[in-house]
Amino acid sequence: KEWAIALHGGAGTISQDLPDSVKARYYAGLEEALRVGELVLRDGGTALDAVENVVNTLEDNPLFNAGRGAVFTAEGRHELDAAIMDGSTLAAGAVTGLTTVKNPVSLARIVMQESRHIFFSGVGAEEYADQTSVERVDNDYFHTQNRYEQWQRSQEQASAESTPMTMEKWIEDSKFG
Amino acid sequence: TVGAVALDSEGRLAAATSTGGMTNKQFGRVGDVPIIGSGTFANHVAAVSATGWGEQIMRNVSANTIANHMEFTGSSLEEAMNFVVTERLNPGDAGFIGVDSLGNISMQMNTAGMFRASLDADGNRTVMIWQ
Repeated sequence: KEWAIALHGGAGTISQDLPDSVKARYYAGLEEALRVGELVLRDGGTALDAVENVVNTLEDNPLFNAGRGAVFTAEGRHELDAAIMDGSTLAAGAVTGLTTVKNPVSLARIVMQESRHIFFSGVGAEEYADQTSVERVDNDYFHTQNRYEQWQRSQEQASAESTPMTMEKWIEDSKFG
Repeated sequence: TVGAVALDSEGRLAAATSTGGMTNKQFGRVGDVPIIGSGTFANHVAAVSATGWGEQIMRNVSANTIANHMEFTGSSLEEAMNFVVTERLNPGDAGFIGVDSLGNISMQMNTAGMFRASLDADGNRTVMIWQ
């Protein structure tokens, strides 16, 4: 085939009882991202541009757990991770623990293409971002009401548990991407 | 978590993944997404992006294992991804999307669902959430 693209918006326990209106929003989000990738590849664009643009679209969609719409940490903030890899050169870039970069995958691509390194974390990743032109936002930008309520329920459940061991077990039971 | 994999008209493969992690994650916890070879990997054989239980995906170096399985055993992308999903990981652990150098696409998971979509130059289009 001349070109091909696939994308995902997370996996886990997804209730089939979702209201039709909610299902429609998810399908529309997937279709929108797929269209972005199609336009890049159909016009002869690179696979790297396609995957970055598609992931940017999903990061900007509050339905998905990345960028705007990211889940809350135990501290009630948002910490974002991303990576990108070019199969033709084995070049790779990755960032973790970002708090103010609007589209983490774009910073990962800059790390890959413009630095001598592969992986920046936390404060260092934010400092590296300061040296680039990536768009920055307040951490609150990533906040969505749905994720906030999900986090509040998690906090309530966690505080209801009596020992550290049972709290850890509860967290393990809820690990999904 | 979100991700994308692509093959372009010059035969180049690429993979990208981005995530907010897991709800209520502890200070400094990092999952598979930014770990090259675990949640994100691309070479001349295949491009793969993962989503799911990060620790399990990391323990199995999952994305790289799919590409290596293809390269070292001659298996197809579908077969290699199925090997990781069914023989390396446990039910409920993860989902993957992948594309190989011929433009074959595979999207598999052992979770109840995975938001996913794909398209190729021949017009084969998929948009799915559940099995």
